[in-house]
Amino acid sequence: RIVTDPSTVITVDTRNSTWHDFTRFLDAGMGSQVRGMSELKQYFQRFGYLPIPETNFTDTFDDQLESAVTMYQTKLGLPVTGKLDSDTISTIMSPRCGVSDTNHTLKTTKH
Amino acid sequence: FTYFNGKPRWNRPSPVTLTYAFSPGNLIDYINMSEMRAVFKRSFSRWALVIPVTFYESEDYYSADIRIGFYRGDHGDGEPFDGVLGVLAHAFSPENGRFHLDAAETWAIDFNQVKSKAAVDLESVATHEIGHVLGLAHTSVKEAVMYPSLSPRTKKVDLKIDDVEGVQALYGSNPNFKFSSLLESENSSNNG
Repeated sequence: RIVTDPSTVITVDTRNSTWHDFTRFLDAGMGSQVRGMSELKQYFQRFGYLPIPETNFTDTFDDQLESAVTMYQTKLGLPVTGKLDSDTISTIMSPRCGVSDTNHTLKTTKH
Repeated sequence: FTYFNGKPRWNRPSPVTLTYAFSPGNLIDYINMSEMRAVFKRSFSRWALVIPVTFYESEDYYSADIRIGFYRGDHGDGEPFDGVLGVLAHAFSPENGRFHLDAAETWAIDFNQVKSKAAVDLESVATHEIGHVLGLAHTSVKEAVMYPSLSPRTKKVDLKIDDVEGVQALYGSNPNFKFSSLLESENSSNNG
C-alpha cells in the first residue's frame, strides 16, 4: 500500500474562479433564464463566438446564444446539439489557450 | 487545422531562422533556467523537425524574434490573464513574436514532482503556443496539439498529422521529415 507523503497534500483548488460555476447552465435550453448566463455569453464573446460590440448581455438563453453554442460545438469537434449538454459544459470549463477560436484577435503586426 | 486571418507566416528567405529569448524580469522562480531552457528547446525542436525552420535561443531578449515571458493579470497587451486555470497562455501571430504564459498557473515539467491537481504541463502549452507563433490557429481535432483546451495534469506534446499538415502548408516540409514516422507513431499510440 502506498502511503501518501504529507508534503504532497493537494491544496490547490482546480476550479477556475471565472468558469467553475458554469455547471449550473447544464441542460439550459432556448428561452430559459438562469442567473449569471450573461457570464457565459461573455465567455463566448471572449473566444470569438459572439459579436464584440455587444456589452449588455442578458441572462436569457436566446437565439444568439444558441447560435454561439452550435458554432462552438462545431469548432471544438463536439456533438452538435445547440444545447448546453455535459460534453459542451465540460469543454467550456476546461483550461485553455487565450487565443480566440474564430476572430483570432491576437494578430497585431510587429512593432 | 486553421490559420489566422490573412494566413500570416514568418516571411523570410528559406530556410527560415528564428531566435527566441526569455524575458529577464518575467519568469517563475520554482523552475530553474536550465530546465526551462530544455523544455522550450524540446518544444521548438518538435516543430523544427517537420518544417525547414531553425530556432536558436538568444541572450538578447529585445532583439529576439520570439519573446517569452510569464505574466499576471493585466500585463499591457489587452489580453489580461485570469488567475489559476482558465486561460493558460497566449501567443501572437507572425511576425509579432510575443509569447505569454500565465504566471498564476502551477507550471510543471514532471508530474511526479508536482502534486497539485491544478498543475499544467509547461511543455504541452509551449508546444501549442509555438504553433501560434508560426501561424497556426486552433483546430477542431481533439488529439492535435493545436486544440485549444488542455486539462490539468495532462501531457500533449507530440505533433499530430493535423498539426504537421497545417504548418507544412505555411513553410513547406523539412527535407529530413518522413510522414511515415508520424503515422507509425500515431498508430502505436492509438493501439497502446
